[in-house]
Amino acid sequence: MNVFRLSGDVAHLIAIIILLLKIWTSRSCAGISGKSQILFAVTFVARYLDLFTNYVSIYNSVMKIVYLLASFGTVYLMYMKFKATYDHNHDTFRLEFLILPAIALSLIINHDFAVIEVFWTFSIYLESVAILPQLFMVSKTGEAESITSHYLFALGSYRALYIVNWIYRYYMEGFYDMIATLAGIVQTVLYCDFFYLYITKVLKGKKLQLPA
Amino acid sequence: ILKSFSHDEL
Repeated sequence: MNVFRLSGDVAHLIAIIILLLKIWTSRSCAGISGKSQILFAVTFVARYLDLFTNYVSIYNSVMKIVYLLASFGTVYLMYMKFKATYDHNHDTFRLEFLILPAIALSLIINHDFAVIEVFWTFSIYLESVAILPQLFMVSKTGEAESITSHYLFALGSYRALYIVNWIYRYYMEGFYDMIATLAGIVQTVLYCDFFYLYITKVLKGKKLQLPA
Repeated sequence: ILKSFSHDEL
């Protein structure tokens, strides 16, 4: 554990909490892609199948459970409790375009062709593209509420911090995981355009609005 | 593959 990894985890947690609070306090999930949230829930389930077989630390186990519960809570709020506010007309990204390639790739490129390992790999590939339905939704409507952009910024920061963590671990521990790193870089790159808009607009008090 | 997988990250 290093400071970059910890900051990344905290940024991830903050992102998840921002989203839950936004939905809970506004009693609405307008502007949020339910499809991205389903993908994140699937990601956590596939990755944390090792919750009971691979003990790392109390910290790891607790965080895994928190991420799982929070992602299921978000999906529940969107598809059950505040279903009426869910903007499904704009949430039209086809999930099979992400899930099927992630399944195929995890069967071909993995560290070990074993069930738990393939699920872990699938979760890594799926997470790297899970935000696409949300970014697609923002581009479709041409704007995002500032709270939604704070959520995306926290989520993107988590990925960027993990890259710094991997660089640190490579030099300090000789540790690297090619699959996690390459997928992580892909995932972070997807946020770059958004980061640019966030810094040039949202931080200056403007609404995140895409150029027409 | 030098250092392989030991999934200790989240």
